[in-house]
Amino acid sequence: MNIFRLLGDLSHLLAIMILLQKIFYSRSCAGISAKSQVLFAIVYTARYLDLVTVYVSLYNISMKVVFLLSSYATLYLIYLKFRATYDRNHDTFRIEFLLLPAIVLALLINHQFSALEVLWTFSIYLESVAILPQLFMVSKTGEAESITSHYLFALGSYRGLYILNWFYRYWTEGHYDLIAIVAGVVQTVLYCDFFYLYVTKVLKGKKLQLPA
Amino acid sequence: TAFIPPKDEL
Repeated sequence: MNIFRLLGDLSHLLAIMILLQKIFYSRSCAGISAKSQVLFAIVYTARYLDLVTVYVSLYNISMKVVFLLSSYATLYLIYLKFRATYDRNHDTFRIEFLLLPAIVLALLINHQFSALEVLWTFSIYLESVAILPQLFMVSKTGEAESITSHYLFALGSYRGLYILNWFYRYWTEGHYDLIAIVAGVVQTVLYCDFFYLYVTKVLKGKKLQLPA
Repeated sequence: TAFIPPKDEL
């Protein structure tokens, strides 16, 4: 554990908490892509199957459980509790275009051809693109609530901080994981456009609005 | 098959 890794995890946790409290207190999931949330639930489910096979640390277990439970809680809020507020007409990204390539790539490029390892790899590939339906939704409506922007910023920062963690680990331990690094870079790059808008608009108190 | 160490990252 190093400072980048810890900040990355906290940033991830913060993103999830921002999203849950936004939906819960506004009693609305307007502007939130349910499809991205479905992909995240698939990501955590496929990745954290090792909860029952290996013990890493109490921290590791607790965070995994929190990420899993919160992803399903988010789906519950969107699809059941506040389903009337779900903006499905703007959430039209075809997720099979992300799921299928992630499955094929995981079968072809992995560290070991075993069920758990392929599922882990699949989750890494899928996570790197899972935000696309949400970004697509923002671009389609041309705007995002500030709270949604904060959520996206925290979520995007997490993999960026993880890249620093990978640098640090390579530097100090000589340990690296090419699959996680490359996917993490792809994931972070996808947020770059958004990061720019966040810094130039949202942080200056303006609403995130895309030029027409 | 190669040994894959437990993954620490989340």
